[in-house]
Amino acid sequence: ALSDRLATALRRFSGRGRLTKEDVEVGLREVRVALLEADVNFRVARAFVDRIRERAVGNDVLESLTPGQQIVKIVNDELVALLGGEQRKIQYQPHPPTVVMLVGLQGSGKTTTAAKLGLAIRRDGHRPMLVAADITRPAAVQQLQKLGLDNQLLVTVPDGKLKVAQLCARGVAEATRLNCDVVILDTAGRLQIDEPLLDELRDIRKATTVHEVILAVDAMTGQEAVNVAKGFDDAIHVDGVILTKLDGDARGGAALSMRETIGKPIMYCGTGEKVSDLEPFAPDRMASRILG
Amino acid sequence: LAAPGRKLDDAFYDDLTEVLIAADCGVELSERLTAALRQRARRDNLGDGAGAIAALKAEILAVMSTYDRALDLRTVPSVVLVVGVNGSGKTTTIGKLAYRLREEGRTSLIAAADTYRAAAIDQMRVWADRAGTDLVAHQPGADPGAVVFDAIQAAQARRVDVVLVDTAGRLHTKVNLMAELGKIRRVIERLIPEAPQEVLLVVDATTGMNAMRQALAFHETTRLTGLVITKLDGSARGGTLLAVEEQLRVPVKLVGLGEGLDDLNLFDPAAYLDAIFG
Ligand SMILES: Nc1nc2c(ncn2[C@@H]2O[C@H](COP(=O)(O)OP(=O)(O)OP(=O)(O)O)[C@@H](O)[C@H]2O)c(=O)[nH]1
Ligand SMILES: Nc1nc2c(ncn2[C@@H]2O[C@H](COP(=O)(O)OP(=O)(O)OP(=O)(O)O)[C@@H](O)[C@H]2O)c(=O)[nH]1
Ligand SMILES: [Mg+2]
Ligand SMILES: [Mg+2]
Repeated sequence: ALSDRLATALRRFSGRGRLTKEDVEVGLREVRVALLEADVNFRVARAFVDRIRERAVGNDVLESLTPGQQIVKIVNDELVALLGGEQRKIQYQPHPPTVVMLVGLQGSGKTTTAAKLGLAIRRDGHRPMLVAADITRPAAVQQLQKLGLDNQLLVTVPDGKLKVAQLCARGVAEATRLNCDVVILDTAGRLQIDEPLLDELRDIRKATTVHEVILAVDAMTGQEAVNVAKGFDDAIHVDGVILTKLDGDARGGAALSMRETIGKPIMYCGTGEKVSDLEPFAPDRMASRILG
Repeated sequence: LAAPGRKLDDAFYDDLTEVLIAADCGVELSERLTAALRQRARRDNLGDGAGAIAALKAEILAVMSTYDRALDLRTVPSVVLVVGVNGSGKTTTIGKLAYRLREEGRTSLIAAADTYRAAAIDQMRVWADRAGTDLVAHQPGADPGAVVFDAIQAAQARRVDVVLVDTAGRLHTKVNLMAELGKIRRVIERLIPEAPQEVLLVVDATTGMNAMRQALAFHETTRLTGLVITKLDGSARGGTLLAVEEQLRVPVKLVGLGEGLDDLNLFDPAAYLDAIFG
């Protein structure tokens, strides 16, 4: 853990009573390494250390009997502040339906998360409709249908011969017809470097009003989390992030990387394969997870 | 980095470490490779950036070429067990592999042993049809071991060359799911003592340091014979594979380069290093 590494790193200075700024630099290097090992992007890690440097060379660290612990506290405070901020759930529109679009890389957990969101929204007293908008992945539509069936969630499967944008518009129309007030569009996984597929998302936004774009990101994502988040945000504007598979042991540094890069809130955490495994994001828990 | 005439100064070595870290090679390996190159540059007078990067690639390649990266499919039937965490690309990889085997003149049959996830069997069925191979499946919720048992018996009866076993995604931290995997392996072993000839861990190229933890855990539960790195058509470089190969001595055998039937290649270490170093 970071506290142990700092204790070891700073031990050689412990004889002299007070640390110097150069000594603290040794500790800051340990912080940077710890963040990198937690999958925080290397540029974000460097910027983070630059940010905390001023506090870290303050007297309460230099004169502390346990400077390592002081630095850990500074790091933790800063992480919580950066990760937290605006706590955010789905914002329901005054004129329904609220249309939510789930996007992200292949296999990031969108389809499962669509069902999870549907369940949470229904428990919130609303009437969700899931739209099976992935017509490329084999049996993607059946996957969403099965999740809907098992959890009493409405799933609409618009005509697969339509283009995806038209299909989504049809889905929203169908949801409105059935008096649903929230529509969740489950889209196909795609690379943020695939321009034609980013265009497909842009076309969806042109064909039907989308109020919330949520980016699903796997918690084990490494350095590329920055490029992935930027790619989707620059292309179609992302409103929030859902971090999936947090029931594993990935440190989740991608959370900090994305928060720092696109500045959007992490709304929920996927914590398992069941449709009930969705929790609101907790910045303090994420901070201690990243610190390890 | 590899520019001709580029000076081998501190900025060069800092940039090298950054390139490696950005590729998900991890801090430890990135700093170790950089430090070693620094020493070697002095000792062997590597000249400029071009010379240094060429030397680094050659050195890494020397180690990587000691592996046999071919699939061991000598026995009939050979069993290939495909494992990995959720969403890494197992089902798609099996479809591609079945197609590749067919192109090479080998028959295969697929065991749809993910009996858990919604529409997993349907998904595997579509891929089996695309690849022109047979599928052995039970109903959702069935015992995966029973599906594997039936598939291997069918392969033996029909004299099929290869059995490809699709398993449910599972996080390596879930003790009961890893135990289930051990059970599946034992079903295979009891039917054919030398099987499974291949146990492939499928890893998403976008995975960071967790890839090592996945590899260690899966290797402990069911001794891996190879890795498949998927989604290398994206921006991620999958640099964790270098540390995993080094530590486990399990080679990357295949790479996924897209979502089509044809998007599976044999792993080419030289091409891979070129992609990392530009
Ligand atoms: N353990 C765990 N597994 C999850 C979680 N979320 C999703 N999964 C699993 O991850 C795998 C991929 O999930 P999908 O919902 O198919 O992902 P997707 O983004 O829709 O995939 P594509 O449509 O192919 O891009 C499945 O095995 C899911 O059960 C989670 O929070 N925890
Ligand atoms: N771009 C790209 N996408 C891939 C590649 N391999 C798989 N995928 C996609 O990744 C997603 C997940 O693939 P699956 O084959 O369902 O993954 P899985 O490991 O079987 O998933 P679970 O069974 O749910 O654990 C699908 O959308 C695939 O099309 C690849 O090499 N490149
Ligand atoms: Mg999906
Ligand atoms: Mg699968």
